[in-house]
This record gives sequence, structure tokens and C-alpha cells, in this order.
Amino acid sequence: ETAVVCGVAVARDEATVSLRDIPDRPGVMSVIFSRMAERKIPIDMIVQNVGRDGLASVSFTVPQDELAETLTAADQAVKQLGAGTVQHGTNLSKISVVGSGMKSHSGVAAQMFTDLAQAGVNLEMITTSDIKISVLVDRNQADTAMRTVHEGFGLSEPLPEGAES
Amino acid sequence: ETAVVCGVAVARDEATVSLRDIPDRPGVMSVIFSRMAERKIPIDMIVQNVGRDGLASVSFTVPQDELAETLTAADQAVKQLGAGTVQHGTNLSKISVVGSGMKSHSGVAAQMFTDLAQAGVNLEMITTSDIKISVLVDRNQADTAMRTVHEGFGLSEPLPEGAES
Ligand SMILES: C[C@@H](O)[C@H](N)C(=O)O
Ligand SMILES: C[C@@H](O)[C@H](N)C(=O)O
Repeated sequence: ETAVVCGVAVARDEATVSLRDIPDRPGVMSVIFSRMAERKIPIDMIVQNVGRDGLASVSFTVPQDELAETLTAADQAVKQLGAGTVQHGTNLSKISVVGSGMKSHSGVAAQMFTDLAQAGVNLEMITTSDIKISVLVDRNQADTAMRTVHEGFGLSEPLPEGAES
Repeated sequence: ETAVVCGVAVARDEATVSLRDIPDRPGVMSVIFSRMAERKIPIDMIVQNVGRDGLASVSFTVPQDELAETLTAADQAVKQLGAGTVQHGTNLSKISVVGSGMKSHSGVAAQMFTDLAQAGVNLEMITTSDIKISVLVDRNQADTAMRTVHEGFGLSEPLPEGAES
């Protein structure tokens, strides 16, 4: 299956919330996401990397205007767990490359990351599925990133904002 | 948009490769994934969390039988970067909940994570997109995890293996 990249989408106003040094044992994510679900916080990307020394970190993105509410819920979760610290990031945008057959093609990821590197764009966070690669970048570089990735994959028009959902 | 979870899929034989303490500046992912693409390594989940103190870590999953080749490519990347360490994990499976409207529903994630916690399943890695939540678990717990998540979402039959791609 050859990878067919059919579009690039952007979500401009994202913020990140990270819970670091949380215990890496069953039940911890349940506590954190129950706190988020209680407040019906619309969470977008969720990223947890492999832990180390029994501790792990999780980050997730929310619309920037939901950040305060999310931080309150995160603080509650950390208190309930009795461990971990909360950090956040603002002024971020998500750039996604959408297409079929992405999973078996590390070539698509390599091209996207190389195009962004040459444009001087730093990758703050990455998450993928079999049809999509999403990266978080500084909002001030969102337009540069969009244009660069479009050109790199030979695409014409950007997907309309909101084509994300 | 209410979330409609339509299926659970499993990829049984996954391994992880992690590059830790790599510089958090443009171009680093380009080096790593160019090494992977040269060897046409079929990469599945890619996870990079927000960095700290100018350093970041990235993990990705590959089919277990591609692990040796992937580690060779990862070692080359770390040598070229002049920084970072390589670790790996084996005996892992990916469990994915697939559906529409997931993005704005932290409830789906909370339910999945809570069901798995009650079954004593540890979440080793998490990545999401707007139509899917994927977690990495110990392969010995894959069947328990599949059954638990099926019951939790009131689903009948598992998606055929391979429905993932
Ligand atoms: C870190 C967190 O994911 C933990 N492993 C859990 O299962 O909840
Ligand atoms: C850590 C890595 O993603 C780096 N920020 C890059 O852009 O390549």
C-alpha cells in the first residue's frame, strides 16, 4: 500500500497540560481522565511515552480557552494521586498530515519532519495513527509549517480549518 | 456529536524503541526518521511528549520481528546526533478503541482507562487521534484488556486482527 497524503490540517489555538513523574501503575490514568471527564473538558491529543524507574508522564492538548479549567482538574488529580507535578504550555498549534497507508511508511514521517526542520520549526509533541501524523508547533510558526508541509507533499489547497474533527 | 465507539482492535506483536535525552531543537526528528525510512522500517505509533530542560524523548512501536533492524538504525541516529540513549521494550500489544467523535469526549478515554485499571492492566504508552485511542499493554494481558474494553463499551465481536491497518 503506497502512502497517499491527501491533506494537511491545522488547529491553531492549542495549549498543553503535562502531568510529570506520576506513578506508572494501573489506575493512574483512570484518576486523571475521570477528573477531566467530570468537567467535560474536550481533550484532543493524549501522549504518554514509555515510563522509567516506575514513573511516567502524560501530556494532552486542549483548546487554549479551556486551559484554566483543565489545570484545576489536573491539580485535583495530582492531589488525589499524592504524586506528580503539573506543567502547561501555551501559544501552540497542531499541524496534521492526513492520508491512507501512513502506518507502514516511515517515509511520510521522515519527509514531514525533514521539511519542518529545514523551515526551522521545532516539534514540541508528536502523535500518530494509521491515517494521520500530528505535530505541535509554536503558533507563531503555524503558517510557515503549513506552507512547508503543503509544498513538501505537493498538495494544493489546505483543508478548511475544522476539517480536523 | 456524541461519541460512538464502534470497535476494538488489537496488534499483538509490538516492540518499542525509545530514544531518550535527545536535543529538543529542529532537525532531530528528521535525522532519526531518515535513518528509519532508509531501511523501510514499518513504524506504527510515534509518541513524543513535551520536552524539559532542552531535552526530549521519542518512542515508537515496530513489529517485534523488526526490532533488531530498528535498534541498528536508532544507534546510528544517536551517533549522528552525538547525544541520547536507546532503550527498547518487548512482549507488548496495542489495544485500540475506534469510533467517531472521540476528540471532544474525554469520557471515552476515562472509561477505557478505568476499565483497564479495574482489570489490573498497566498502560505502557498512549496515543490518540480524533477517531482512535491506542494503548500499549503487556502482551500477557492483551486478551484480558480486549475483553474488558469490549464489555465496557457494550460491544459484541472484536474487529478481525489486521483491521488495524
Ligand atoms: C502512567 C499510567 O499510564 C499508568 N501506567 C496507568 O496505567 O494508569
Ligand atoms: C525532539 C525533537 O522533536 C525536536 N524538537 C525536533 O524538532 O526535531
